[in-house]
Amino acid sequence: MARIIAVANQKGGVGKTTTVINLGASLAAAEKRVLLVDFDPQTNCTSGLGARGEPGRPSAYDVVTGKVGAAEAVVGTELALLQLLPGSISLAGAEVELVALDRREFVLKAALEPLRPDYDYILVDCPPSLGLLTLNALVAADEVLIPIQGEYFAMEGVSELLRTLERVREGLNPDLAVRGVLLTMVDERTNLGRQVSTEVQRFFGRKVYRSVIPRNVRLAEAPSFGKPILLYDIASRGAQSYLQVAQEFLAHEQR
Amino acid sequence: MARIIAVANQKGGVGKTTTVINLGASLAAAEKRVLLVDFDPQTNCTSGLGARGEPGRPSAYDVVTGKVGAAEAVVGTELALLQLLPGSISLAGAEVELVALDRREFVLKAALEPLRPDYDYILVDCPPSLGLLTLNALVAADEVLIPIQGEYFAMEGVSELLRTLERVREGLNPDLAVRGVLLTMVDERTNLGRQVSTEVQRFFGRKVYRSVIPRNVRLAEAPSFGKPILLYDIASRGAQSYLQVAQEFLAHEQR
Ligand SMILES: Nc1ncnc2c1ncn2[C@@H]1O[C@H](COP(=O)(O)OP(=O)(O)OP(=O)(O)O)[C@@H](O)[C@H]1O
Ligand SMILES: Nc1ncnc2c1ncn2[C@@H]1O[C@H](COP(=O)(O)OP(=O)(O)OP(=O)(O)O)[C@@H](O)[C@H]1O
Ligand SMILES: [Mg+2]
Ligand SMILES: [Mg+2]
Repeated sequence: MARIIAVANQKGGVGKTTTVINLGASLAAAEKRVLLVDFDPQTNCTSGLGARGEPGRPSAYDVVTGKVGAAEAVVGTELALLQLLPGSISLAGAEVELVALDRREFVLKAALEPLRPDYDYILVDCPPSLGLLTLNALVAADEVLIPIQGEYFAMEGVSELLRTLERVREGLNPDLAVRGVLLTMVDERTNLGRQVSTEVQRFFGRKVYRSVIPRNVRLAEAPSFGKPILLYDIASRGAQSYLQVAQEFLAHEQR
Repeated sequence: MARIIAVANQKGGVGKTTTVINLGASLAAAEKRVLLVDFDPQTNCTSGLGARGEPGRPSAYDVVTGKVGAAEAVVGTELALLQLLPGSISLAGAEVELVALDRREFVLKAALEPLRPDYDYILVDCPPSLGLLTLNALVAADEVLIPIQGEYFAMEGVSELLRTLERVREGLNPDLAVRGVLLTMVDERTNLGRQVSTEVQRFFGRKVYRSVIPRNVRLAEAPSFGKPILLYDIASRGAQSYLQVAQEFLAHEQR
């Protein structure tokens, strides 16, 4: 049965999508069956895998509006064990369309439950906000992975995110846990990089992954080729750091 | 009479807030009277100026919900000619509260119009989405400034943003123009940096500012001291590049 992990942080540009694609691909390389769900109307996860979301093909929007079942919308990627539920720009409209529904926070959960037996991990890429789309992902998820960029503004929104998790636990998803906190785009050479690392460790303690993701231009290049970093440049520091995080992520199961 | 400029791009982490704070401060240094409006519930603009939004003090939320006039909520900064309308986390709720109003897209415009005589420029910092808050900023604005990060994903959402501008022009704000496109966090040493610059120039032509903002850690450090870069480290490449952009921004008026 799959563990469902929401990758969330309302701060923009902190590496949510880069983490979903590359942690997902690294887990698939470690023989895990992985589904990525692109729940951001920007669809960076879909295009970063070269999937572009063709017109007429069903997407996460069609799934949450009840037009198709999730299994029907799933597509393959260049890695056999990595599959994708593509996103769509129309998801932006779903935020408004879902508001009127009675169980509006449970729509994604209901759609993903039937898929649990088919995967080991389902990773959900969230938009940079705490609206209904991210709320749906937090309700569907067993755990949340929080990417934090190694810079000042990045710590700013964390307490707001933790308050949101608390509110989700109170009514909608009592067992939601923080699986881990991943430091991204870290430049260890600068004071700021070291200062934020120390502060994040103080705030989250053992939840912080020991492996950090360095700033590495190959990670920013890979999406324009529609490939995860391990297919684009396996020798790069970016690829090696995500393989390391995947090892730590999997070691968590044994705890 | 102030020109009102929305600084917008739904892609997260591309330098919207850093541009609002530092272009604003550079314009104030050039003797222009400037108001910054923090219209993002993350309130990075407010905290990046050390203004922390004290409890009980009015914010942009109180203005758009009709509790106070904008002038009452405005506070000073360390630069005499730079003032701030602080943001608030409650703005996230405003997205839902405003939806029911008849002229929900015109609320910010109505609030800012009385302030026009008091400033030369009003810069509005937008959240990373194309929801009602950003829509309000685009309707209130005379022009929009689009920061684009020098990386692949950053170009992804641009056509969606341009479609949104088109929709705003059709009904809500016919005269809305693109004032300029600013390349941010550019690392000219990498292929990706050069590739994106070329693509942005091809897409936007003369609208692209010749001055680009390099990746410079001093820009990321300054907000933790609550200061614009020109008060934190005037000699840095970050400060110098924003002063240059301010010159180009002002030269636009004479065209
Ligand atoms: N470790 C890294 N080194 C260099 N560039 C990176 C790294 N991680 C991500 N990037 C680049 O930084 C930008 C932001 O990353 P990404 O799009 O993954 O963030 P996000 O949190 O998903 O953004 P959004 O909030 O818009 O969804 C992208 O252009 C990406 O390619
Ligand atoms: N030129 C630069 N060089 C280095 N770091 C930068 C630069 N510009 C911005 N930053 C840093 O990058 C991060 C993202 O910038 P910023 O918060 O201004 O983007 P944004 O578009 O406002 O984000 P959001 O979408 O969350 O509102 C911040 O931590 C900021 O300090
Ligand atoms: Mg993303
Ligand atoms: Mg911002």
